[in-house]
Amino acid sequence: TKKHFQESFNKINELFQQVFPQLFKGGSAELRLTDPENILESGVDIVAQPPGKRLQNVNLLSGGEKALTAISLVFAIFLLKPSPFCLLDEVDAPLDDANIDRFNEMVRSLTDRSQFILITHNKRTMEMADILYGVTMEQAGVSKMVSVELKAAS
Amino acid sequence: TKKHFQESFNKINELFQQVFPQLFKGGSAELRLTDPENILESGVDIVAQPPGKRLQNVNLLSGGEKALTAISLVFAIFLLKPSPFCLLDEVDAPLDDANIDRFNEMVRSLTDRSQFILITHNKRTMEMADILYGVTMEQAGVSKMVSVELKAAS
Amino acid sequence: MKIKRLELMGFKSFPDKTVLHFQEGITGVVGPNGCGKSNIVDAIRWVMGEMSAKHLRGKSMEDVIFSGTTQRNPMGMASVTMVFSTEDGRVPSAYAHFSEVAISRRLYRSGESEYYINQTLCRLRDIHDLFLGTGVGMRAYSIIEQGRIGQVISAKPEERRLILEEAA
Amino acid sequence: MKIKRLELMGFKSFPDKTVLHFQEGITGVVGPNGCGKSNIVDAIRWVMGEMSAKHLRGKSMEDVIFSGTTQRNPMGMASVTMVFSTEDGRVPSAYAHFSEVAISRRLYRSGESEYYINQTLCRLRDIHDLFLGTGVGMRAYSIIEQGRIGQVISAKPEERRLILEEAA
Ligand SMILES: Nc1ncnc2c1ncn2[C@@H]1O[C@H](COP(=O)(O)OP(=O)(O)OP(=O)(O)O)[C@@H](O)[C@H]1O
Ligand SMILES: Nc1ncnc2c1ncn2[C@@H]1O[C@H](COP(=O)(O)OP(=O)(O)OP(=O)(O)O)[C@@H](O)[C@H]1O
Ligand SMILES: [Mg+2]
Ligand SMILES: [Mg+2]
Repeated sequence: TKKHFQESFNKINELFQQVFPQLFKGGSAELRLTDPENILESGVDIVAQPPGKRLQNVNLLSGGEKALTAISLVFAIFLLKPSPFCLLDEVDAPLDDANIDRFNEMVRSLTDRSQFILITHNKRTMEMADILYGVTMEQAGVSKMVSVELKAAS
Repeated sequence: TKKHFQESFNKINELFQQVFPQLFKGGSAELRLTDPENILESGVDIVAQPPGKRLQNVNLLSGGEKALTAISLVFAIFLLKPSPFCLLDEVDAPLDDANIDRFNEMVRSLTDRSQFILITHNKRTMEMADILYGVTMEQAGVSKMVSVELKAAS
Repeated sequence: MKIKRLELMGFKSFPDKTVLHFQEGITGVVGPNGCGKSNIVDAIRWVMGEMSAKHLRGKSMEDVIFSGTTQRNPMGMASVTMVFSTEDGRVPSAYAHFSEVAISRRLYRSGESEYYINQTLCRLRDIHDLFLGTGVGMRAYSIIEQGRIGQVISAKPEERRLILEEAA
Repeated sequence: MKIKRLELMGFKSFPDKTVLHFQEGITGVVGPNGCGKSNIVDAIRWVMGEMSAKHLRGKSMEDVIFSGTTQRNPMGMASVTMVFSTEDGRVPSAYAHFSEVAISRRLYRSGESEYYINQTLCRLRDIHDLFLGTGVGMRAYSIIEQGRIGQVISAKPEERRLILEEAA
């Protein structure tokens, strides 16, 4: 319904405007309806401004900035209506160390709402996990879950 | 011309069949014309089989396997007709440590033919470079080349 | 409904029965390229009712059945089971007296499919209804597949709207 | 023609004149997200004659001119120069007596463009011809942009053929 989408859109937009500066350590971003007169069919645009930079076409952002902007939006939607679990497959691949740390801290803060499963090649993300499942192929082409390391109380 | 493309295709295919097992430490791959009867218009398919696995639709390969297969093809084309420089922007992002090492060793072996510029966030790739240019933004939004570290003779 | 565990057999690169226990907090899944991590994501999508082979990187749904290696023969069936706990009480009344709800999906090379809830044969639609009722459904923002995060940015405004609608 | 150096001014996030010296062997370019590494790749494509703003992540070509920050005003012009050495002798006879060949491209906010070879105004076509003649042209396989390596795999067979044709 028209009212329903408008309400969700506004709430998600509000959350997005809070999450973005947390992940970017500043800056601002918001969602905009392409056709505010036509709520039932309008598309949704993203405007984003990393700290100190000017508001520009979101396509001019760097690979890492685009990924972090997308993650901000995904987390904003998630905050409105958490799913019982969240599976993120290598979303940290384009991020630098500082951004990976902020991303992982935010995942930690969301774990009161949901279980998070992060597939990663990144050592910092691995350090943030409570438990690590290792997948290997001792026999070529045959997957095996082999190591389950519990995070040592630190 | 028909003959010209056929010759290049065959040479690139031969090189691709050699490069793939070097990067994958085994396995095999080849290019196939979708329409061998019609050389002037035929498309080019890729079949790839990482070591020990069966030949499957290349889309079933993992993210890292797809990237490494693509890199194998790019290097094969490059070996046929090297350009004076080769710019690779974060192609190592989806690769695990072992694959990154093999990728960097192959880049090293190609430097007799060309200058290579690798943009990366990966420490292992950085260690392979002869010189490192650091780009920073001390002033938000203003890029500056700041550090040029020469590889210490090791 | 919290997820307790996932069981795979004959699914993609997991020929032998494999059990993955879900924990509270953050679970990291690691391993070399091609070892099977993203296949686990595919298994979760599949048991939750994914009907498009393309979304599982395949050409046809048969591609999810273990197709063998140079040392092992292909298998005839893929099976995935996802087990939920009902302790939080957020479960359809039909299952309220169970401590666990297990959803299973099987696919045979013949093309035949089977669906189970707590080991009882059911229709795919019963699984969809169960997920709908509990809000555990597969939403675009609860599973971000490898390489897909950028699509939130590059998507057309109309496509992006669809992602928001799933939370509305 | 080996590349000796690249000079940027007013191009994307490089308002102040910046010189990048090209070395033999492997040059690594590093830095945090958004600091300007891929913008260097865009500068190289642009000075070699890229005519599509989309391939430079922009909506219009004006997007390559430094558009300012919260602390600095936009600039009125973008300029990139690429300098080649002619020592390997592989250079068109017209330039054989030079020790260097410098290619420059400028764009003004008015939309006016200028092209130079060794500080002499020329047409874009002269730059294309120079590159064609020396085989230094921008080939699909000599510049792999961020996120693009996967396209070799996901491309249609006809599109993949085009990449091979560039080396034929
Ligand atoms: N039906 C099948 N039978 C056997 N093996 C399969 C089947 N489907 C896919 N595979 C194999 O699974 C492997 C891919 O696994 P997956 O995508 O999970 O890797 P990954 O661990 O995510 O790797 P990466 O780190 O590179 O993303 C491929 O090598 C593919 O050949
Ligand atoms: N015309 C312009 N004026 C000012 N800044 C610009 C302009 N065009 C792009 N930028 C800025 O340049 C930045 C992107 O730089 P670039 O893509 O080179 O980053 P990067 O170092 O490759 O980062 P990553 O590691 O995330 O890929 C963006 O923040 C963008 O806003
Ligand atoms: Mg994967
Ligand atoms: Mg970049």
